[in-house]
Amino acid sequence: MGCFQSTSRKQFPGHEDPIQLASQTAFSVSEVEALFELFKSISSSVIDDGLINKEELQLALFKNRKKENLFANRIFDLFDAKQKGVIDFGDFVRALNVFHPNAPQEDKINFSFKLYDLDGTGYIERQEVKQMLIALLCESEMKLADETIELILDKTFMEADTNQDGKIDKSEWHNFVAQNPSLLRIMTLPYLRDITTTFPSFVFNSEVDEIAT
Amino acid sequence: SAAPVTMNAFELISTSRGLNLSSLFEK
Repeated sequence: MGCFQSTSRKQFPGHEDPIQLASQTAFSVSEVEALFELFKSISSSVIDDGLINKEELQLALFKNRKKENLFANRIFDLFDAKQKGVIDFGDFVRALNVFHPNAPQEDKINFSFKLYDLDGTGYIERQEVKQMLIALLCESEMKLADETIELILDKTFMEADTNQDGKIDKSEWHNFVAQNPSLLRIMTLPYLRDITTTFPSFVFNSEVDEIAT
Repeated sequence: SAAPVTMNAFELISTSRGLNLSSLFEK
């Protein structure tokens, strides 16, 4: 491997060493290289600057760049770990690592908590959950009476907010997902186990000696 | 419809396509 020297890396600011990234994540070096193929295709879809901006992530998720979406924005904010307004390759790999089937459950629980704690207060509050429910209804063009939304919120907080203080803290979230494991289903991407066959072209671009894997 | 009340809010929210990152892998 490594027969062809890639010339594209210079266009990717913040492109981190695949060996380094593999050592920090559940991915092998080959898998990090395969993820680079995915990263390249997403990061060049609107502006070919080697970074993923919000519009490019929207486009990759919805195949439609015009569709503003609360949840896609939230995912973007969490992937943009350095809060630069763009996702570089290192951010991308480290965030996707949480979604790896072998990633620690604890990381998945913490990530999902942050995802739903829209205002970053350290609690998932009722008005945040209501905001997300309304966003979901708009997205799916479903209509529910406000009364029904309030009933869903009552039921949710009855079950999750065990100390009944009106907000869900991290330990309550921990217990709630333990009782409702299906809530973490979105936190695992089976594709990540098989990434080298999904994006096989990395083989031709690899700069890494197989021996390093 | 009374059906959604039997679900908790997070089960509903987690059906959003914006949270479904598997779309990233669809070419």
